[in-house]
Amino acid sequence: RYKLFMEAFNHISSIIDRIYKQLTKSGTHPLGGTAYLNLENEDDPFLHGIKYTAMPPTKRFRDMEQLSGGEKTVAALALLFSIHSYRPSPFFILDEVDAALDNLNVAKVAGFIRSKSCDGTRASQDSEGSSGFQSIVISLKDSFYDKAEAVVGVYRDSDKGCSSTLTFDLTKCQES
Amino acid sequence: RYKLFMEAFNHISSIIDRIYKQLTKSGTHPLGGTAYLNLENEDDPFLHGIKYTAMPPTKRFRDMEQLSGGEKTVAALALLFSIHSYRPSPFFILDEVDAALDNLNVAKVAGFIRSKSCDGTRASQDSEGSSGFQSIVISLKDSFYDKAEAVVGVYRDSDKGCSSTLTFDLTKCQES
Amino acid sequence: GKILRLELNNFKSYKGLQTIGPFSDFTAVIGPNGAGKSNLMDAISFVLGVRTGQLRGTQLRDLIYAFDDREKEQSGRRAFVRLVYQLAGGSELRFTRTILPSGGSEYQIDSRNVNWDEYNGKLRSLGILVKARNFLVFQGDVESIASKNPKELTGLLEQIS
Amino acid sequence: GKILRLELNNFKSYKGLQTIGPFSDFTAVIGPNGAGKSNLMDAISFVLGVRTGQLRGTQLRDLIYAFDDREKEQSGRRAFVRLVYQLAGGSELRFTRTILPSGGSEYQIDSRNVNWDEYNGKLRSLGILVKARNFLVFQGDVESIASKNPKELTGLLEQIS
Ligand SMILES: Nc1ncnc2c1ncn2[C@@H]1O[C@H](COP(=O)(O)OP(=O)(O)OP(=O)(O)O)[C@@H](O)[C@H]1O
Ligand SMILES: Nc1ncnc2c1ncn2[C@@H]1O[C@H](COP(=O)(O)OP(=O)(O)OP(=O)(O)O)[C@@H](O)[C@H]1O
Ligand SMILES: [Mg+2]
Ligand SMILES: [Mg+2]
Repeated sequence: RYKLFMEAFNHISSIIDRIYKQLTKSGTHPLGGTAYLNLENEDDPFLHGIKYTAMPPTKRFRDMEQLSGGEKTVAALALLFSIHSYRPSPFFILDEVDAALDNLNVAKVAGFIRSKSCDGTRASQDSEGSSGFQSIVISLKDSFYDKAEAVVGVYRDSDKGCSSTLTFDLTKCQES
Repeated sequence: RYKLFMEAFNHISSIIDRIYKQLTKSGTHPLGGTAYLNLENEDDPFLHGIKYTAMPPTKRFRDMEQLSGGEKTVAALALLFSIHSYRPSPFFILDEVDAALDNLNVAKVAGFIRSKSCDGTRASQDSEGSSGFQSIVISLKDSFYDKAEAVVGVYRDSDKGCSSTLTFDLTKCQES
Repeated sequence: GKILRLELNNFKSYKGLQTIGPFSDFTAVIGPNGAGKSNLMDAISFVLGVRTGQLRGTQLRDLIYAFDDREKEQSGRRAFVRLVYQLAGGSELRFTRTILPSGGSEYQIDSRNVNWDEYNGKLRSLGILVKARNFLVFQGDVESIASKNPKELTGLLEQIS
Repeated sequence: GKILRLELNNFKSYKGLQTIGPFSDFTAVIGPNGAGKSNLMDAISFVLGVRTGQLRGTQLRDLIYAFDDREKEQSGRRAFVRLVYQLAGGSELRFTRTILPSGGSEYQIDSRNVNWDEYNGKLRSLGILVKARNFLVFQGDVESIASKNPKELTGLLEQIS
């Protein structure tokens, strides 16, 4: 049990900083932020637990409670994708995770998801060792869904009093 | 104590339906939804409590737990504005209340707030008896803030490592 | 592998038999408030065996389509969700979960009735760990993942190790 | 009446003395994630006397500007927030709340030191009921207002009646 746990912990903590940097780097901060996991007590992780710290670019506080809504969302997604890389499931389903994100962060997160889902990465294990996954993402923001390959439009059919859907393949109608 | 409470309850429950209809009416549903407050036990409200029910247009469920994220946000704002009309405070401060709203609902809520804040309603008690209020609204969506009279832009000054603001008066630069 | 399409029959706000998809490698689900987007995620979660409390229902019958509160009380209604999954090699596998009029649920792989252990075992063999749920983020939950306390984080890691 | 402007001095992410405003009848506050928008709402809540736990701090000293964790530990730092309020007649009233180096706080109306009861009494006379807080919606709280249980709703109504 201890051995399995430590194997998971070491894998995830070795990759979390790289994923957080991918989600936070930008033109003005090419290096991105810093993120790491700490065991409160090396010998008995089950009793004391794991502390997660994420510091956005230009910020120097270690206390996660001080982060803003959008900063916490990005930190949470980095943790989620790092955990996934240890136990890759074939798909991810995300329901309005972009609600607290500004347009810049929406573009970064959507770009990251697209890089993990499309263009054949699903087949190949890319060099960092984290595999790709299929993504189904619910979003209200057009700056998110215009990066998708296909769109499922859900509408309420008020005559019938129920939900209906339409599917569009975006790859066919994208301008070259 | 009982008398004061019942006075508040009767005022709020007489106005909640009208405010909810103002927030939910649209071209396709000119009547809007239905909302009401019920006392679980008339004789002893302190012990049993108040039940709030809101039903969006075309929906027939009375259970508020079944509502979607966006539908709950609209119901919550209707309740908040109804309570305000009984004890009007001079201003409202709202932090990203539009996070779960689609563009149509953002436009309705922003329009409602503008009607209560601008164009002199603050001075006059309008005919329905609910008074106006000053609004300070934090939002990430341009479809919300382009209805405001002034904008405070907050940015991070990374040289100094702190926040700074700029204020713009939109009424001066709006096209006629 | 990946999810190819879904077949819903009287599940939540989806009346009658509806096919949803095909899903690509990156699919966005869009629509106005209250249209039924989160119900679609609930359908995927339901067919994978996620418990009803997480799907905004108190009992399985709450997940069956009803036009209004009166219809909800009627007995004898059924519903199912079928997930058509494409394996790495290209062949298809169908997972179906049905809500019975009795209020219980039934599991099928392709058209064979199986018990929950076999159903879950097959999902695990594909890398779908329903118990850990590290691949599902429900509406409003994302920020709380970053605010988990140290013991909760250990618990999360334990489930996937 | 209405809020005309705010004067912050070393409050949360606002370093030094900064004037924010003027505020109009409908003012939107915009900016990227982590810029300091919610800290602005915290400043208004703080000067009205809302308790520190609601402002993402455990003690008043957390609300004083610091560049990093080391600076937070330094003693002798001060901060204040002043709210300039315009009365219906046009004259101005200033509410100021200061965080002292000792860790306590001090209240002033215009330039007179007053105790909390007088400060709060003046706010109530303007219709600002800090205890009921029916005019402040913090980030992420809006949906929970609609999901309050019957007893909580009664409690909310009690505070404003
Ligand atoms: N068993 C059921 N039968 C019929 N309709 C149902 C059933 N259960 C839930 N609903 C309806 O589904 C609607 C909610 O749908 P859902 O939560 O999927 O919306 P959404 O598209 O996610 O909206 P939002 O963008 O606001 O999150 C509710 O209005 C509710 O009335
Ligand atoms: N005492 C302090 N001194 C300096 N900076 C602080 C202090 N307290 C909080 N901060 C900083 O303020 C930032 C959070 O600001 P705030 O919550 O206002 O952002 P926001 O503009 O609301 O962002 P979002 O759009 O994501 O909600 C944090 O990054 C934190 O580091
Ligand atoms: Mg939803
Ligand atoms: Mg904020």
